[in-house]
Amino acid sequence: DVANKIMDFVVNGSAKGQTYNRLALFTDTFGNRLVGTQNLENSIDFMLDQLKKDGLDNVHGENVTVPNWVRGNESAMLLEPRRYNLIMLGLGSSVGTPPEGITAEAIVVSSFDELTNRSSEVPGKIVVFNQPWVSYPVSVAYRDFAAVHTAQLGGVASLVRSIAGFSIHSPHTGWQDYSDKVKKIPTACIAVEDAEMLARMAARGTKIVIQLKMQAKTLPQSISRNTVAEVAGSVHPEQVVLVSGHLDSWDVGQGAMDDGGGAFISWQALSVVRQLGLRPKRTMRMVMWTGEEVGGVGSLQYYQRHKANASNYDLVMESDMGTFTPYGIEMRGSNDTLEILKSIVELLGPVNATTFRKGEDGLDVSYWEKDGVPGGSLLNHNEHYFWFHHSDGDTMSVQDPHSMDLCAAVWTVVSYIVADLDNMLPRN
Amino acid sequence: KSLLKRPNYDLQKIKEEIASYK
Repeated sequence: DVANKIMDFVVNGSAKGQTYNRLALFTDTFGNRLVGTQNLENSIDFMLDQLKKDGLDNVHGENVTVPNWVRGNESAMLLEPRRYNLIMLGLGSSVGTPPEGITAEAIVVSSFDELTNRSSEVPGKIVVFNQPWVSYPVSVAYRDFAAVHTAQLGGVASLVRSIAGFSIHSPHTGWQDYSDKVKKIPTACIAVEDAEMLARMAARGTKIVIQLKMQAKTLPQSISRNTVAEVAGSVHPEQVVLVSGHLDSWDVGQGAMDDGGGAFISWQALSVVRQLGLRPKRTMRMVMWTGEEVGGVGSLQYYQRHKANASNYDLVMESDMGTFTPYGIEMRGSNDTLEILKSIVELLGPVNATTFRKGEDGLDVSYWEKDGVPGGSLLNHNEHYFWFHHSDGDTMSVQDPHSMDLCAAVWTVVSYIVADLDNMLPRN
Repeated sequence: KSLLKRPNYDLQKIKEEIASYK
């Protein structure tokens, strides 16, 4: 009854509250952890030390070349029709403004289509995007490409309504993408409330003038590290079940939800197996990725380094969509693999997480799909995830100790049993 | 590099193996 033993140990036993407490110590000590900062590297050193003290095997860092974008001071001052400091956050990779800022009249649009239809109005203007919230995958296109679309039509800067379904006047940052063929212009997110206010002003025909100042700059690339630890397999140590989350975060909030929770339930999966004295037949490997927030560069470079051994990767799992109350697992793989994993998820009745869904996995483990490696992620009640995502609200107060225990139980049972089965999961 | 392919595995047997973890 190993599955029940694991769940009881995590939820009711001496590991109760351990995941939350470990994450709280980590985030309270280091705060947010943007790639390129010494603080992130200090937090990785701390983790390597903690993982060794936890008795895990093969604890080490693996170097990753990462972008080094620095925010600097920034502001967006509404000058007309009244002076008002718009609540904003520059977007990752954005260029800065000249020291005196960019002062220009603004137009407000609600979609890329509207921008195209009003292209004659764009030259020399700051474009404000007040796109409605649809869903993250849909709405995030505005954060990603507002600058490119604006610059293509001669705009001088873009301000994007934060990609969030709910707001208490909080700006949300995130990465954005330039095109090599289009002039790079400054771009930032503004609070939902401010985007809506500007849209109301524009609808009334009111002239809007904004002064945008951003000191953002991109420094030469630097070196960060993926953080790796293992429970070595007893029979097939070369074969790997990988669990993961990312350790880097944005430079606002504390990165407790995104993705401290995912990183620390992954540590807990290995830690619980070690604490219970279990030894699966194949190796359980935990990776805390670096550089996820700037485009998944840590996981991509890990894949490039290890893909020659893809035939030995049994399952890759990532948690990067919250560690709220879990209800199951989402998996990608062959039909027979899904059947097998569904049987494992059925063991999760004691933590009420028996939902099994065929679906997508996360960015950081997606690279393995082309090699046929099954992938998976955690299903949890993350309906409010984007309330906090990439904002100052991403703190330990979002996390709940019991929910994190339940997530850790799910993560441990699934990864341990797959690692301990007599055979690897079948592939197409 | 060719990947593992196991055409001869017994799915029912694997399910019974998993049930033993309960």
